Amino acid sequence: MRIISIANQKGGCGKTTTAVNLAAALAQTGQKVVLIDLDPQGHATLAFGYAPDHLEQTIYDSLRNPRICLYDVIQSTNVKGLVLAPSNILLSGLETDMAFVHEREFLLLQCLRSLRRGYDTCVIDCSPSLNILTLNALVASSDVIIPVQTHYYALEGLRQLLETIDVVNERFNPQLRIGGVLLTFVEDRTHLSRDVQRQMKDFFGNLVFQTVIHRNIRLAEAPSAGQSCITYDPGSKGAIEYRQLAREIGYETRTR
Amino acid sequence: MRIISIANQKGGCGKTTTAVNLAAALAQTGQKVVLIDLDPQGHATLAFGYAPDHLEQTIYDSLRNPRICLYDVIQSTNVKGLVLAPSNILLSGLETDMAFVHEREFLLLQCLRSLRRGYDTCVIDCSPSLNILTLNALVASSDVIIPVQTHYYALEGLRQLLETIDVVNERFNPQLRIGGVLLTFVEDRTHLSRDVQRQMKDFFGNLVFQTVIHRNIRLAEAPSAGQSCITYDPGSKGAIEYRQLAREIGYETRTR
Ligand SMILES: Nc1ncnc2c1ncn2[C@@H]1O[C@H](COP(=O)(O)OP(=O)(O)OP(=O)(O)O)[C@@H](O)[C@H]1O
Ligand SMILES: Nc1ncnc2c1ncn2[C@@H]1O[C@H](COP(=O)(O)OP(=O)(O)OP(=O)(O)O)[C@@H](O)[C@H]1O
Ligand SMILES: [Mg+2]
Ligand SMILES: [Mg+2]
Repeated sequence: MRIISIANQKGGCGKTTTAVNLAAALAQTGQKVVLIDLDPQGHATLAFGYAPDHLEQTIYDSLRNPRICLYDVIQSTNVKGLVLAPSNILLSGLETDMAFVHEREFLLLQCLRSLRRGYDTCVIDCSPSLNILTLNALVASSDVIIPVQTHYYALEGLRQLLETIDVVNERFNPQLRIGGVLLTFVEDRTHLSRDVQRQMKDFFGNLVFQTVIHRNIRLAEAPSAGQSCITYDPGSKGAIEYRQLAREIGYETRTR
Repeated sequence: MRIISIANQKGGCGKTTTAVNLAAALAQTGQKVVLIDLDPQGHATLAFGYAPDHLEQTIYDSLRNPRICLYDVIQSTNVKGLVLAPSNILLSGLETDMAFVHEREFLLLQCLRSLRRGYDTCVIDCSPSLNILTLNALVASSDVIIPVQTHYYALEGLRQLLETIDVVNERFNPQLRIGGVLLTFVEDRTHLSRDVQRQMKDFFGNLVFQTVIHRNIRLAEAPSAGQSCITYDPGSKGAIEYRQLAREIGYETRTR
């Protein structure tokens, strides 16, 4: 099973939108996919129409209690081949609950062990921070996809994120590699967006995906209908570009 | 001194842009203003052209060590009457450093005590989470301004934020009140933006500021020039709207 984290501590760069639509697009290619919502905000959970506060069990239960496996908390979605491990605000308690637990960085990895047989790909939506939850995601992952908004503030935090990925790679998970950098909210008409795109390509080289995601209002509308954009408006630019991304990550391996 | 936190755990809703431009607009009305960057990302610090990693001292030093007062870490800005207490990634260490310190929620309040004489207003930029740093900001504040992007995900987290504000109000800071809800990234032409605006007004009533901030590329460009939009492009819609906000908060007290 390929495990892909969608991570960047910069808020609002398109992590949830990427996790939800990439997972749906991968399922539509025939893969069996599990989407894990590892953000206490529960936005990937909302995106499929679930009310985070009304769920009996979430990923939090499975992380805290090894006897509750992921199969017990998984919910279906309207996309064939895609299931969701939901979250809600209780997940934010993990940091304090597990403060003294030995090997707390490996909790998610242990959860995923029980899932390996039934799924091709696991996509993990992370919260806007480099805390114990995001650390768990990176420790469990084979790849990390970094969404970057084509704005000025987006450039600053990347060095910090790359350092964190290097540390995880050295100390916890030698398999972890950068799946790629995804440019989001791209606007062809503005200087700023073009400038930042150029700087990203200079800095990251061919780690930057060929596919870019343009600003597209249908991506922001889809969650209010409880669907990914892939099914909400399959002909929209947002759906087309995320299907393109699913194809691009399908076969390529990228080198630094 | 009036102390205003700009807080919302939703990432990318315009916290830093609001903190930077509101602080600059208030200073231009003749007030003496201090902007505190309480986000380890250091974006409010970047916004005024400082490189977070090259700073000798930041707000972190003053929070950790009571003998280092805020006056020691303050930097000037290009706006007359506005100074900045900068931050960088070291600030993210506060959570672990101070885990066992008694009354760790009051560290910022103690820092600000030494500052009271010289300033009219203090504006605090918060990170996208409800952690010990944001708690410190709320405990120290007289008002909290909540920027809300007019998108679907933005609605969900507000209940959580209001609950947190209520808890802070009851247990730590009876003066804390909601200064107002600021609608950001408003786009008059889209249904989504209009729908969310209506829902916000239904839910919050007159807590929603009359002033709304439209999507305006000059707001996103200004940080790359190391300036607030107020001085980068004073005639832009973004600058006009933030000056309008400064006037609106100048005299009104809002009731729930
Ligand atoms: N390409 C796009 N075009 C237009 N709107 C978008 C696009 N991508 C995301 N959005 C919208 O922008 C907002 C921010 O995106 P999203 O919530 O996915 O970011 P995030 O990184 O997950 O945020 P957080 O840091 O809070 O987790 C959302 O309201 C989303 O619907
Ligand atoms: N009204 C606006 N119009 C256009 N761009 C904007 C506007 N407000 C903010 N921006 C840009 O959108 C991005 C997100 O805004 P900002 O960084 O201020 O949000 P934030 O809430 O502080 O994010 P974080 O959660 O990471 O702290 C930034 O690149 C900023 O320059
Ligand atoms: Mg998200
Ligand atoms: Mg910010």
